[in-house]
Amino acid sequence: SNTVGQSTAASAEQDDLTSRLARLRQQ
Amino acid sequence: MAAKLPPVPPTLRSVQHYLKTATEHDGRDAAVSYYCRLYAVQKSLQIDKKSPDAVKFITTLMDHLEQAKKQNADNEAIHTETIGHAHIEQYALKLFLYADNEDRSSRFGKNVVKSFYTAGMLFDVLETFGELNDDIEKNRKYAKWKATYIHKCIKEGLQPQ
Repeated sequence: SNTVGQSTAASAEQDDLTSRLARLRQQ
Repeated sequence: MAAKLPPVPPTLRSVQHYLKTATEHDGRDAAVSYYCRLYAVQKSLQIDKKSPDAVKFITTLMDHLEQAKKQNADNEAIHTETIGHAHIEQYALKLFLYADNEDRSSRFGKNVVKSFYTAGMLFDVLETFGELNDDIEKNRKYAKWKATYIHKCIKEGLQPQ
C-alpha cells in the first residue's frame, strides 16, 4: 500500500543519513 | 566556508548553539566549524531523524560537511579524527584557560563570558570522539556555570565573587 511504501522510503532515508555520517567519518 | 542552512526545526533547537559556534569560526578555524557541525548532525540524528523538516535539515547539514571536507583537503584536523580531537581539545582548553585567568584576575567582561561559553560548547563537541575524561567533564561543568554566573552578574550590575 501507499502507507507502507512511504514508511519504507522514510526508513531508507534515515538509514541513508546514518550511513552517510559513518562514511563521512571514515573517509 | 559559510553555511547556508535551512532554519533549524523546532525539534532540533538544542543543536542551534553548536551551529552558531560553527558559524562564528567560519573563516577563522575550519576544523572547529567542521566538528561543531558534525556534532550537530550526530545530536540531531539522536533527537529526531523522522520528521520531514528534520530529515531535510540534517541532509543539508550533511551536504555541507561533505563539501567542507573536500574543500579542506589539506586540513589534517578535518581529515584525521585523532588530530581533530587533539585540535578541538587544545582550542577549548586555550579558551577555558584564558577565561579562567581573566576571572581569577577579577577582569570580568563579555569576552570572558563568551570564552567560558564557547569552551563549554567545544567540550560538548569532544563527545564526538568518545566519552569525556574526568578533567574535561569537570572543566565543561565549570565553564558553563561560570559563563551563566558572570553573565548574570554583568546583567544585574553585581560584582562576581
